[in-house]
Amino acid sequence: QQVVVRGAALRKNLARVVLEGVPDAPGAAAQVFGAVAARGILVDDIVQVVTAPDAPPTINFTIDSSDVAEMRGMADQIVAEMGVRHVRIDEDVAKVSVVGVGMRAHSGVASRLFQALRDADVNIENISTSEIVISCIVRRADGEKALRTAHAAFELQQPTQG
Amino acid sequence: QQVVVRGAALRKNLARVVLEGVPDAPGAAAQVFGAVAARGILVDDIVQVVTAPDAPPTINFTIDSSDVAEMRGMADQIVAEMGVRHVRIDEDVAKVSVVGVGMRAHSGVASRLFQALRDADVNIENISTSEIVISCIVRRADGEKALRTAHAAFELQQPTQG
Ligand SMILES: C[C@@H](O)[C@H](N)C(=O)O
Ligand SMILES: C[C@@H](O)[C@H](N)C(=O)O
Repeated sequence: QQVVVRGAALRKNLARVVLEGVPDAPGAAAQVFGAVAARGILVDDIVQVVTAPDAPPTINFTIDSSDVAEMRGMADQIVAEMGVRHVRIDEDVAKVSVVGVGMRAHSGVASRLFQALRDADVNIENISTSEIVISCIVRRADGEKALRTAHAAFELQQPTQG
Repeated sequence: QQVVVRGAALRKNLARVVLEGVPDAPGAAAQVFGAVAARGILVDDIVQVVTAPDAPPTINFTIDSSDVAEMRGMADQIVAEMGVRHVRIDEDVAKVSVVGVGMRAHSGVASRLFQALRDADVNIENISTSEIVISCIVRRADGEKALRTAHAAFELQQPTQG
């Protein structure tokens, strides 16, 4: 399948929420995201990884900047009632995404974006990929540079901001 | 935007690779995924989260079962030459995905899938979401049950396997 990278985008009006130490049992994710959805907070880019064996998992997700106060308001409840060890919210982030089709079959696309960010001396804090989109969270101050770099790496024309 | 969940799918011929303790500096991800791409290993679902402050990040990704031997063959090089603390490969996994449009705006879709997996007593090991797809990695033995549960939760018709 031919890889077609269609565009790159930058989003800066977002914040990253880190749920450190989520109970690793059926229902924990349902409880947290059920409560977040019930508050009307829009959630994007939920990522959970497996770390060291027996270490409770950490989940990251992004929210709109306009929902940060609401999210801060529920952090204590998530810790007290849902067994999550710690909730951290970081607004100093930006998300750079590359959008295309058929990307899964080409791990080269992801590594090309990572190489471009390295060449621009931009540190990657989060990664999330699927067949359609590759997203990286970086420091907010690096956002524009990361977008320009992604455009150059894939020889794209118009920068888009969101 | 109206949420339309189009379908659910199960993939069992995959393995999860855990890169524990990846150097948190520009270039580390580029080095690892450049080397993996150079070996012709197709990579999907790359996820990196931020855990505790100052803890080196962990990256997870999935590969095709047919690439497991090749991936095992390069684990020592990734540790010795790229500063990654540990590489673990787990084949006892399955990926259940829900595919739709306009999902970002509705964190309710993700929490509905998480609730369904809880009700089926299925533990979620990885999560990765975007506007188009929500994927969860579960134990391979839970794969079919997770797929049936996802179909029931979104009132979908045909199960699809991959
Ligand atoms: C951590 C969280 O994903 C948990 N394993 C669950 O299934 O809900
Ligand atoms: C961990 C890895 O993502 C690193 N921060 C990088 O930029 O490559």
